[in-house]
Amino acid sequence: KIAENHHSHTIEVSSLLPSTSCKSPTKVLSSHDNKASLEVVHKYGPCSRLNQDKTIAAPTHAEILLQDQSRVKSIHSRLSNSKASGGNDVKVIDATTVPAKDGSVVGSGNYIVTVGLGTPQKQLSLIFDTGSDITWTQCQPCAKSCYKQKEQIFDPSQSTSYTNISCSSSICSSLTSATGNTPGCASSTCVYGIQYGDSSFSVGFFGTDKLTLTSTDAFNSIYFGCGQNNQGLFGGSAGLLGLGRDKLSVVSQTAQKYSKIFSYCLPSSSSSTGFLTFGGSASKNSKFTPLSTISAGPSFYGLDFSGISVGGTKLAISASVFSNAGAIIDSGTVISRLPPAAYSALRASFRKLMSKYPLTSALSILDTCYDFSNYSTISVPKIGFFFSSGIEVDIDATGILYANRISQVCLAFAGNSDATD
Amino acid sequence: VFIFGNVQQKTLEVFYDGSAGKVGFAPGGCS
Repeated sequence: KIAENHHSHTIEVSSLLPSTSCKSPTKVLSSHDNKASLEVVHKYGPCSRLNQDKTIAAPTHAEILLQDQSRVKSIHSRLSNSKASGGNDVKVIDATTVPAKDGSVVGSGNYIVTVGLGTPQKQLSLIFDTGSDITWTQCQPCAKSCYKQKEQIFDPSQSTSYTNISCSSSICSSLTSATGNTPGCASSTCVYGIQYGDSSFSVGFFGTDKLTLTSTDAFNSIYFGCGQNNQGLFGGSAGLLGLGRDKLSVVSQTAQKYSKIFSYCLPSSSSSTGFLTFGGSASKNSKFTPLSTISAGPSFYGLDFSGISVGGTKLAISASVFSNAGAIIDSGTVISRLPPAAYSALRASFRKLMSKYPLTSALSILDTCYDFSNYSTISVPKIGFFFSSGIEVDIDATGILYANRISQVCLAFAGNSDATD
Repeated sequence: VFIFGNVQQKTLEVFYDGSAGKVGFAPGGCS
């Protein structure tokens, strides 16, 4: 449906909206040569197990974009807070209060994988998030509160392999770097707490249990949060799989086997599937760029971003615009955010090349939207990202536009409000 | 910060190698 030529994509307008049926039925993803692959589905799409439960309404696109904005605000505050205060202003957690520590709003994170937890294993659909570190799920008896989730809530008392972490364990104190909060203690058991933005959090007992990734890849004692007090925009998922760079992330905890290697592919539409693989090797046609570390947020995956091309032409944006701001890649943020000068250059160039199409009203944070009701195919300029290693990564045609409906299809990028963000 | 969001990552195979300190991108990765 998308013809490529040198500088633009020709797209069938009908392909802009996801189909209502799952296009790639669940395939058995294999485990071999020391790698484990899980299927990735869009939380609100027809391939998701969560979607079958009509009582969990999918948010509107405007709501998803608004949640995304609060996630981005909390990421920016996480980076500026620790820069400003020279470290985490951590607070002590007890089982009832969670300090307003900005984390990252996960409600907008919309890709999930299903893993097994405990013995016998219970299937749980978790949001996977490279922008946060600890893995947690809601746990019985939900001492304080649990939000509605699709699968049965995990009950640690029914798992023969579950253990609690004691307050005196060094793992307990290492929660400070993974959550930004000093752990608490309740009946000599370590209490974790993580706050995501202003609307969602999870507090509970920190423990270990068996994590089953695939039929042949399981880890007997993975540290995770057993949430007794959970609130938030998790859309029916059972919790979160943290893939950040902290030592408590699942990536670090399985490093012995997978040497901190993981990869994923996010599907082109909410009605198709992708994968999350631990271990393995990169595709032959991969282009590499170095990982960098943002001192104010060492858990994030930093990249040295250096430019943007639109329609085959690199935009005249000084490299300092990107180096001043720094860059991260985040599976939990929906819309890419650019430094203001970069976004206004992208916006101007895109609008010029799309001038034959009628503009329409903005959609939340997206200010360049078109009405394609009178078109069956459109021609959209290609967009590429440049990195300091000299590589250029072409953004797929499905990653350039965000369709609310055919009469409101928007450029899927937004500008940061402040250049120092 | 510039944040590379998941819409723009669609159909790319994004490969993280935390030990070697690099990230790889391969187009058309989901098949």
